[in-house]
Amino acid sequence: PEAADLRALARHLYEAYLKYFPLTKAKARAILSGKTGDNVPFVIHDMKSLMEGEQFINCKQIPVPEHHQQQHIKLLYAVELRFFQSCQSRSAEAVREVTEFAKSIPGFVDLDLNDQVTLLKYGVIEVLIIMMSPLMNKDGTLISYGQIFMTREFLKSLRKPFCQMMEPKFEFSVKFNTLELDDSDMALFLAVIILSGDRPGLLNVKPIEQLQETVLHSLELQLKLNHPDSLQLFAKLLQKMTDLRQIVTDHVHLIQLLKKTEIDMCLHPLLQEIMKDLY
Amino acid sequence: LKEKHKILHQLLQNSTSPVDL
Repeated sequence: PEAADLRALARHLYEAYLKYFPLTKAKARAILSGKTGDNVPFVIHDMKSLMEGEQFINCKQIPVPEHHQQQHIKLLYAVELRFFQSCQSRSAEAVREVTEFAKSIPGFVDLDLNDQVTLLKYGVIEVLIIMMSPLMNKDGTLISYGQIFMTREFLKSLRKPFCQMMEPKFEFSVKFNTLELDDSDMALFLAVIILSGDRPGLLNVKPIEQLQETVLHSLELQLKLNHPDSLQLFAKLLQKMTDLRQIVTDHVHLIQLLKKTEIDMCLHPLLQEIMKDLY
Repeated sequence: LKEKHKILHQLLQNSTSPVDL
């Protein structure tokens, strides 16, 4: 394709990205570096601040089962589960945003509908993990649309297996952030992830690979223009896709473990659909 | 596949109007 077409594609995907994703990397980095004036995030660093911060997270109160009615047990028991439930609601909303973004990729909606479902099923958690990276630094992560900063130490202090959920994402994100992609690079990278022709069960791989190839060309050109001094950035970025698959596999296994061990946990129906028979 | 993924299918088929999640 002509360079002008590839630039037009990059612009189109960047516009869709800005339209569907409310918290961009530019905004997140401004919040994290304290450049938003008085608008500083509420910091959650222990159980007390978590409970104070719940009003920001807009937690739905989940009923505590009979066998946990004793007051202090109830409090300790419910807090992690309640936080997990609010994470699920946000994740479901994020899946909707990613779906709208996917539909804006030229040619995506013309693919076989079953294949659109497969691409989203396998791609959406990878996309969400990439989108989480700009919200993170080595000390913690923004949540709740940037209204809250939750410390990494606090997440590590939660009871098992909740404490194991975020640490691999921090490790990935800290490394990923050193690539210094901006929002316009991210938009193309997300489209490349969605258009992976090797997802299990795809019916018609060829048109998906053709679409991905065009977006890959556009991404390669974008990185050359936007990061002229960053050698091998395109290759480094493509390597991240392998790491991502392992993180998603581990994440799904952890959720499956949670489902077995947390008798009162209910998985959001949309996330259940995505994770069922995934890996 | 569509049957097993009703919500995803619905999100794909609907326009940008938010689905009740």
